[in-house]
Amino acid sequence: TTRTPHFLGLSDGVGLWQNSHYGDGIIIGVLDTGIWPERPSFLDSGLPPVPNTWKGTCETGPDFPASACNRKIIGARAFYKGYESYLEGPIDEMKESKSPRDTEGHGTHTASTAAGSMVSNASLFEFAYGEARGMATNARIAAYKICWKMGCFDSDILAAMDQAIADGVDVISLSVGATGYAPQYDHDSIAIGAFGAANHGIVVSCSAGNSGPGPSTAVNIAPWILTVGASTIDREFPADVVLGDGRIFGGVSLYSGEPLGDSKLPLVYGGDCGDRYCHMGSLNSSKVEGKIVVCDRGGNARVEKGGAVKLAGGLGMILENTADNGEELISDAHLIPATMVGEAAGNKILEYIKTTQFPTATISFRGTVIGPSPPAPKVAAFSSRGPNHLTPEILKPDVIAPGVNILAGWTGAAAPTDLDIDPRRVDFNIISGTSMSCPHVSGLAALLKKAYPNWSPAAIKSALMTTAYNLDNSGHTINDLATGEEASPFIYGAGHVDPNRALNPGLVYDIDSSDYIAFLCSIGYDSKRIEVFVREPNSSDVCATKLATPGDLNYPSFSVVFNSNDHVVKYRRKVKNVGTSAGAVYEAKVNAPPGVKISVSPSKLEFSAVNQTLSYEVSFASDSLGLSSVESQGFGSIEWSDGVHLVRSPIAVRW
Amino acid sequence: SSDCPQNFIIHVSKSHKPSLFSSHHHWYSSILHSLPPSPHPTKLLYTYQLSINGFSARLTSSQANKLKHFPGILSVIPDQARQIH
Repeated sequence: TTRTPHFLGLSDGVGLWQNSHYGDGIIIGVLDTGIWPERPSFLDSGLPPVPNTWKGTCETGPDFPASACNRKIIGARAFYKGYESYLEGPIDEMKESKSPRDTEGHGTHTASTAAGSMVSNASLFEFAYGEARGMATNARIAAYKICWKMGCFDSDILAAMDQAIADGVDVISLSVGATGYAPQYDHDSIAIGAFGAANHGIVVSCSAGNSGPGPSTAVNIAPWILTVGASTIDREFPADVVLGDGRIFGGVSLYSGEPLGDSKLPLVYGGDCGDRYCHMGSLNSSKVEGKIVVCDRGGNARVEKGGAVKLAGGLGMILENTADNGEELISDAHLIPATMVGEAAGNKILEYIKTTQFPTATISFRGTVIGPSPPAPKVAAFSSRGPNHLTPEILKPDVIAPGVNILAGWTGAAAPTDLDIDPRRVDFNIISGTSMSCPHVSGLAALLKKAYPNWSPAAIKSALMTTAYNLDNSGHTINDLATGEEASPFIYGAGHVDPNRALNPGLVYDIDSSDYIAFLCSIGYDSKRIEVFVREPNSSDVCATKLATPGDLNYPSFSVVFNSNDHVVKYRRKVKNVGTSAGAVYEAKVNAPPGVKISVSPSKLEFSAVNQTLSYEVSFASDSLGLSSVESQGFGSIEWSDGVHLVRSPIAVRW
Repeated sequence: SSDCPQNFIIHVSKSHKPSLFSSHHHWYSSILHSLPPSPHPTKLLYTYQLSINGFSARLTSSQANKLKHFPGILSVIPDQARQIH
């Protein structure tokens, strides 16, 4: 990726990159649509031999020779038995490859984001130009192809997880998830498989989903999974709409052909020309020819709308968001001069068309713009959110990371727009999704794993969470693109990852599998339901160490639910001193949500040894103000500091 | 329909494998062979040992229900399709 390493503060010769040797020796298993190995992001120049912990293989096929693997792509396999069983027949190899080759693009993008090699002069049609590299430049990639045209089947995902564990991966990156609400943990194969992987010391980093901005939309929310939401960086691709009356509305575009020029063209609304969504073949040529057409978002692919306008003789397209998407702008590599504007601008442009006898417009393309305005990061409207639909006492998502307009490697088999009408092929593509934020965090987890080989997956997750930030680069609380208002921990979790701070978290909240079993007991799972996790029929005493409440799981964040019976909620935590000072003394600072009194006991933790663990208890007491609300929420934090480290846990409270 | 075959994930107790089977794979194959016959042949898709303990198979719903009562079978869950994000 270009720009995101800089935005994350990663820099050569210092911090996490230096201290982790760029992830050398760490293996990231990317479970996705496969990989396009010829991309420059997968060159292995300068990499030492394959780690001796690697036990996997490179599956070959007619379109995937042994030479496809090297010291960067050290393994590649494809899993399709579940898919073919679903199809009730073999895969049509004219349409998709049974080898690990990625004919979709998604897997090449995520793999190169996590651990791509450094590539100079990377861009998509000169957009996002720069030096592209994955987060863990020296980590190795094992590609497990589990996604096919009709989806990614649990049976294949579990087979890939099984193989990845056997092969010796350190991190699993999974930008895939359920549609709709998250299934119960014991019915969620990703959750169950991730539990098995975590038991083998593997960090499992997953995308939270793109079902935002509605509440409780996050998936992959088991507490042993690192759940990642998506946010913007300080880079945009502006393409402004200039109306005949001189008004200018900001939009975004990756259109790279001939510009429209300064002279204005007649402007029409697709809804007045046959189809507000501008489906292919549905626009009336006599009304569209030689004009710019405004199309509503939704109904068909965004870039396809431009194709429909072109087919009808139109010269340009303005894609306007409806209320469903608000002000979230997605940059697309349009085939004709086109831009996307937010709902507010779209409404004003439509009003202009309605009230003007001869409405005109043009589009001004401004290329790649990097800078502090608008502030970044902002949470993407599409990023799935909490509260946790399964266990409200566990805050999800865990963190946010760059996931909007991310440039990374792409397949040679499909266009950057993924449309059949688009003949272009590119080395790099710019796309958005929590799929893109997940591998950023997977790469960071790989770096931490290298820096601290003995840390558990939970400790690595804790380091990333307790060092995350929630202020943007203008010093204000991170904004939510869905509303234009401040986002909250239900939206960004602990906040935006800060890798260099994660290198030195001071304290970590560690968890092992027995804690997770105690957690499952606390949410009412009986021994029968826990069997799939422990893999044996349970005796009734499996819950002998049941937590008093699921909120007692030693999680690095706090989510509190008050109801009419519970005015006071108490959670316990244990923190391990992973700093270098044996005699570290940490003091607690509480930022309580309105309507809540919080006490921390003890409020001072005096360590006497490195790796010593100390406990504390937090009491959350709701006052009558909070209880008077029918349903409301509030946010705060608990910060432990020894004067050097700041170990911050977000608090989310619901009544 | 109970006769319509689909994929299932079957979670199995690690320790229940009878000693006469040389491997879990053989045990799972034997389990599938012992199910009531169906117009659609059962098919063992994968054997899992590390991510979960068990296997996946193509079965009818009635066979899946039957399977739930076999010794050592912990859970039978329909295979679901997920989507890239």
